[in-house]
Amino acid sequence: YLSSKFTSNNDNNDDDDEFYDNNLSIDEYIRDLARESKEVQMMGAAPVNKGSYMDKVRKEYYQKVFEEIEGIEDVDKQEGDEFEIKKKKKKNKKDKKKKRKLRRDLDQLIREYNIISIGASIIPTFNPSFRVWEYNITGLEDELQVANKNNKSWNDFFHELEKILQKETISMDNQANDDDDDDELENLIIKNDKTIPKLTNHKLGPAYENQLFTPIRYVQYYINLEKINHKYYELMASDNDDISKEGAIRQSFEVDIEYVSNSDPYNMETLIVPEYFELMKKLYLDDEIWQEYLDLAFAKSGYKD
Amino acid sequence: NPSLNKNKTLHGRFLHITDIHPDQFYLEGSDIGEMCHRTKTDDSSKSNKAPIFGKAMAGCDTPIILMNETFKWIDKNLKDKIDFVMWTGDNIRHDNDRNYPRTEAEIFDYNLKLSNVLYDIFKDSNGDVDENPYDLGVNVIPSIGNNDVFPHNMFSMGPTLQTREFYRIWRHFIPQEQQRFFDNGVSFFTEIIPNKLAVISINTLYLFKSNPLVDNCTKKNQPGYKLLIWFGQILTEMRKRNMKVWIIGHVPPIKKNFQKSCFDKFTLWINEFSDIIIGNVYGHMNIDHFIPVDTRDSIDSI
Repeated sequence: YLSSKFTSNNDNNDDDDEFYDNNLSIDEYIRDLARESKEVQMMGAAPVNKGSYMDKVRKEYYQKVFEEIEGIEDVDKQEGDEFEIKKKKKKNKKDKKKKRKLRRDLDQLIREYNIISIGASIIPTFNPSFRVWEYNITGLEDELQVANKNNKSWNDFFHELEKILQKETISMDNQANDDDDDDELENLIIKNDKTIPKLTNHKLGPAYENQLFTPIRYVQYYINLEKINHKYYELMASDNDDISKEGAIRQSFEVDIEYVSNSDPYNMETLIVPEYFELMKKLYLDDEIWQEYLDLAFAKSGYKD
Repeated sequence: NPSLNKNKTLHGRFLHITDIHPDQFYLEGSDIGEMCHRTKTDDSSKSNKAPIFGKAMAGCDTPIILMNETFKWIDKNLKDKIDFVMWTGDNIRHDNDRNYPRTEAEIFDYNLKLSNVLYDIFKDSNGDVDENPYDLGVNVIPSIGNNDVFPHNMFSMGPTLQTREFYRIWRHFIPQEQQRFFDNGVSFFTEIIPNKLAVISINTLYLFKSNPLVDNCTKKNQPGYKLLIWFGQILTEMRKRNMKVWIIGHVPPIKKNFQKSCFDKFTLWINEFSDIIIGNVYGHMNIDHFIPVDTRDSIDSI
C-alpha cells in the first residue's frame, strides 16, 4: 500500500495541506508518514504548516496568474511602442485596436481558468466559520415565463442514462487491455472516451460575466471562541445566582461577521473570474494585503506556523 | 415549482457549511493534550484545559454545545433568508483517540443526527411536511466527506451497505428518481428552481488520491470513470435545458488531492461547461481560500 502511494507521489494525511517533496526516498517517505501519524495521534487535528501551504498557493497559483496577465500586457505594450514610432498619426485608431486585442487575450486567458472555492470549517482548526453567498436574481421572473416545458422527464433521462452507462462500460472492456501501447488505438480510445468532454466554443456563463445567478457577494461569519468562552466564564463566575449554565451559554454565544467580499482586502464588486484575477494580482504584489488575506484564511485565529 | 404546484420566494442567498466534526466525547475542563476527552495531568492552567465552546488551533474536535448553538443561530438568523444550503461533509469527530476508536455505527449515527437537525431546521414550515417529506422550504444538498466513511477515506463502488445507508440518512434530500444512481455512487443533483437552477453534489472520494480502493479515472471498472460519465451526461442534459448549476463536494478538485487522471478529466468537464457552471464549492481543508485551476495543463496532459 505504501509503495503504491509512494510511486504516485501521494500524501495520506486527513485534511492535510502540505505539498510533499517528490524527491524523498521511500524510506524517508515512510519515516515521514510514521512521524506525522504520531503527531496526529498526539495532537489530533491541530493545524501544522498551513502558513507554508498558503505561501505555496500564493507562489504556485496566484503568481502564475499574475505573470500570465503581465505577459499579455507586456507584449501589448511593446507592440504599442513600435507603433508609436511608425504611425503616430493614426494613434487613436490603433489604440482602439490595441485595447481590443488586449481584451481578447485576457478574455482567452480568463476562460481557461476555473475558480475552486474552499470553505472554512466549523471544527475549530481555526475559529469556526461559515459563509452566506448572495447571487443575482434580476430578471428571473422573465426567465421563468419562457421556461421550456417540452423537456423530457428526469425519469426518462435516467432510464436512458442507465443504458449509456451499461454500454460504455461494456464496450470499453472490449476495446483494449491494459498493455496496449499502440498510438492509433490509444487515440481512438481517447476520442471515444466519454469521460473526456468534446471541447466546444461556447458562451461564457455566470461565473465569468454578471448575469442571472452570478454570485455577487458573500458574507463570511465566524465565531470568536476566545471572546465567547471568556464571556461564558465571566458570567458563571459572577455573583448572579439567577444565571444557569444554559442561560450563560445562551448569553455568551455569538456569531460575528468576519468580513464581506466587497470590503478589504477583497474589494470585489462581483465574484466573477475576472474579479478573482484582479484579486490574485493584488495578493501577489502587495504583502500587506496578503497578510490580511492570511488572517481571514485562518478565521482571525492568529495562526502562524 | 410546477411539480409541487407551489410558489417559493427566492432571496438570492444560500449558505455553505462544512466540516462540522462534532465530538460526543468532548469534555469541558479536560486536557487539551488528551484530545479534550479526559483529564490526566494535575496542570490546572487554564490554557491547557478544554473550554466550553472549544478552542481554536488546539487540535480538538467540535464540542456538541458549539455545534448545537451554531445550528440554533442559523435557525434563528438565516433560515428565512436563504434559498438553499450546501453542506459539504465530515460530520463526525476525527479518529484520533485510541481510547475511543471511531466505529462505523458512530459515523452513521452522527451523520443521521446532523441530517435530522438540518431537516428539522429547513423543512417546510407550512404544515404539509408529512404529505411530502421532499418538499423542503430550503433545499439542503449534502455531500460525503472522507471522515463520513468507514474505514477512514475508503469508499468503494456501490451499491454497498454504505451507499444504501447514506440514502437512508439523506432520504429527505435526495430526489426519488435518483435513488438508483445514488446507490451506485452517492452523487446526485437537486433542482433549486426546476429547469433553471441546480446543485450537483459530487462524491469526491472516487477521485481522491487517499482512497486506496480507487486507482484512476482511465479504467472503465473504476468508480471515478463511471462518475465522470454520469457527470458529463448530467451537464449535457442541463445545458440542453438551459439550466445553470453549482458543483459541490467535500475534497476540492486540486492537483494535490485528486488522482491525476481524475483531476485532468474533472477539470476539463468543469471548464467545458463554463457556460452553465456558476461555481465550485468544497470543504475538507479548513482554510478559507480559493484556487485557480488552469485547464491548459489538463488538456496537454490528456
